[in-house]
Amino acid sequence: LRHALNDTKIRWYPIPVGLGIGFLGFVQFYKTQAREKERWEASQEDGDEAHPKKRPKVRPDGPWQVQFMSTLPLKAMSRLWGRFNELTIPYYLRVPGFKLYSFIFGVNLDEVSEPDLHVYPNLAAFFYRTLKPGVRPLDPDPDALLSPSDGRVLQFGKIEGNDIEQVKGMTYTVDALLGKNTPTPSISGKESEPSDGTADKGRARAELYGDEELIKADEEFARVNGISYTVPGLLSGGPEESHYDSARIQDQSAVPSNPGAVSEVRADLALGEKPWYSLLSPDNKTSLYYAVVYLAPGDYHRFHSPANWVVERRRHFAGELYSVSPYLQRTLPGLFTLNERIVLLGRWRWGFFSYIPVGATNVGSIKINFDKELRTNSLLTDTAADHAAKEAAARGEPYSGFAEATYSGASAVLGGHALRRGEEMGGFQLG
Amino acid sequence: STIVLVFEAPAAGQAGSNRGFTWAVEKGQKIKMGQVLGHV
Repeated sequence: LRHALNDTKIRWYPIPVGLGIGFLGFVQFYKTQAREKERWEASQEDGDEAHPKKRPKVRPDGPWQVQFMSTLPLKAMSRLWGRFNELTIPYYLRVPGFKLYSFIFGVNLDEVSEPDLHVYPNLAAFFYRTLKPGVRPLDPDPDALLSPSDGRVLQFGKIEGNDIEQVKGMTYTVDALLGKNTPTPSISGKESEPSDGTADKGRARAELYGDEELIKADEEFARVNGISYTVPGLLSGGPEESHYDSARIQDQSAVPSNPGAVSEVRADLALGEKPWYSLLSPDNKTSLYYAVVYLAPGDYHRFHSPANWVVERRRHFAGELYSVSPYLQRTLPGLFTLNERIVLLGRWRWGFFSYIPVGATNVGSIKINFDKELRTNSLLTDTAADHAAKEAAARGEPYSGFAEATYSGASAVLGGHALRRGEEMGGFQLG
Repeated sequence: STIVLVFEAPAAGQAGSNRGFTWAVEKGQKIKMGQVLGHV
């Protein structure tokens, strides 16, 4: 044995990267399981019913591929994939690496704002690249609804009733997608004067939604996020065309109006009295429409506002992270109600407007520029969801599956955060 | 990744109104940010 130990020549062999990744994934999975088991045992001792293990794990139905995917630790894989893509690429490998990625996924490097690809330290930074100014001109028609991003239009149509029936292979209810109920307003107390004293509430709202005389009185009535808005500009339509009449505005006392913080995360969820469709117009002159845009891996992954609108609240569904490829969209019914997603709820000049970026395993994080508190695809998200489940269970209320925040603090007058047509709202980040 | 828009717009063909939302895309069509999805 001594002879063998001393005289044997040592030879080094490279380990395949995939093996390394597999090993790290296994270690992460093992740790997560051990932690879950530990917590579950602790909860057994003190009889804690609301443990996540008790929370029914959503089991998607579908073919064996889907069942197989539902057993995988997709979140851990997504975080691992994110970590992997944040590893700094050696300086001289960056240009060939990104060019190879662009060749495989069809990225148009002529449009990328940064000509020197060395600037991008890793794939995550390259993935979240910006474009040269002017390469995405906005359609000049003010009445047009613009595409929020690059991609492929997978589905679009009119919503009849609660089900989106025109969607082959993708049947889901709007309630499941947007979350049916909303918590009682987190900002308590009566309506108060806007602290900046720009206008009294009734007058300002009338200006916002189309009271011609008042508008003439004061063209520039709101300064939101440092940008001054005029009503016609904000809603891109003549006041006489606006959909709301001021009388209707007056009775919206339920709309939270206390400036408060820019956004306030309420992890505890209670059945409230204001479902999302309370934002719909009471008259039947309008209909609900929907469109689904799929972003392929090579597409520009920042998304923009398709119209002038005011986002009032945001619902974050922690959800799972399945792929959102067209194949899985066809095979997994209700995919979007399973995935991690952010539901932005608000209004535009024609009534209700919602914008739902949906995450996926390979692209886990959703970033919203004006919502600094939002964390997606992170352990924090899971912890918040567990916490919310416990609190709701402690109050004997069902867990409705999302954490909500309101943006009423952004502008006391508009009751939300104003977005302009074409304005960048955020994006999808790797991991 | 995917973005879903759910929104309210004037229904096409309403009596007494020349406004109505119409789509300007085809299913499966490639689209760029800023291009038209539909018109009111």
